[in-house]
Amino acid sequence: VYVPLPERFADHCILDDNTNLYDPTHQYEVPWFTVDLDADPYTRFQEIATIYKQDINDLIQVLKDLIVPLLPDALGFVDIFFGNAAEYLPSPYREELKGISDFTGVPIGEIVLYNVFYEIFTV
Amino acid sequence: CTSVIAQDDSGHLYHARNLDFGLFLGWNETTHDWKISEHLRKMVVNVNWIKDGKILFVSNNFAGYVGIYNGMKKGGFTVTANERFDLIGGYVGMIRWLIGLEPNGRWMSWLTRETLVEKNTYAEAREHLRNTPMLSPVYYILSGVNPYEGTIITRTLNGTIDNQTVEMNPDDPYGWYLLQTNYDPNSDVLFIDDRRTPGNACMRKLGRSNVGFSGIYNVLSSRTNLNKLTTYTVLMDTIEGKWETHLQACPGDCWAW
Repeated sequence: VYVPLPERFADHCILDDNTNLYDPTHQYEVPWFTVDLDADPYTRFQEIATIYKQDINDLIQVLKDLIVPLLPDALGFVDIFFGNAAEYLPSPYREELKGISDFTGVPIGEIVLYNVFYEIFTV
Repeated sequence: CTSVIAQDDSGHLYHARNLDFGLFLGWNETTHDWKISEHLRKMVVNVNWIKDGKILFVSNNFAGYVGIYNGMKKGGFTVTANERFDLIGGYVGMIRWLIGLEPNGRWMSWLTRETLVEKNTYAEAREHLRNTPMLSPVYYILSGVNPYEGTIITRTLNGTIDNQTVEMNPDDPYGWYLLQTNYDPNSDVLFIDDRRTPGNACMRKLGRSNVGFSGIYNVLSSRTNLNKLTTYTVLMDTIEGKWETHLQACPGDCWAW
């Protein structure tokens, strides 16, 4: 059954309106950081992890709030399974993730999960 | 996600993408937005990656994420990675890696980063992204600095699907651009998730003569390439070394993906 979308949801090329939404000054809403590949991998992401500590914790909490009602034991599994997997990740990623875990206070298994979420999501 | 490589009348290449993420990961009934997408928008950062005291390449990342979805090596190449869904998906690669069958398989976003660290040209990057064993399927969208240096590499865990890999084509009237969403380039898209058709229509409306940051940004700000999953648009010009990340959202009446 074909159900047409309401007009307000339909595809729309804004060029049809002679509209220009591009404003180069909006790029400055996104901050710049430096990651030094010559630095100790453990501390490379210290600045970003420290500044965004609360946001990273909040993001992980959103995932927990989704998962726990469905799979009450999942968090224990994540902490053990991905926590153990962290030991076998290649360098320098292993050390970088350990650093982020320590600087944010998020368990290493949950930081690993966040960083390999793409691989899980591709099904 | 939607990635675009396009060149203007002089052959100057631009590369851009919308990053969409958070489907089915919680719905905020107050803001009418995906919960994960909402959070990710607050965590977007640009990164200068330094080696020997110089900028080796630039990328943008979500804070706390060490892999790379989008990167630019000035004067060399730009790359974006779009999610490719497959039954033989990343979880298979993870299991194979965990039990030791794929000890050298690369995690998707780490292969992108490795390419930006180690490779310097479009040809080198193309070869590396096509042939390195990895742990999940993906589309790599790669552009260089010379006219028509643009390709969509359709990856499986162990190789590239050649008949689903496309290049910019001077013999095609629309070969001045490539647009990739989350479906194999030579296959039909899922009808409830068709961002390819409106994207192509808008690119053709834009026309080659109007290609640039402004024109491509407006294409990527059009529904349904812009939707409630979209977190940012990144615009890249590796010839000039220009990189802009713009936060995106689609409030109000907007398709959920």
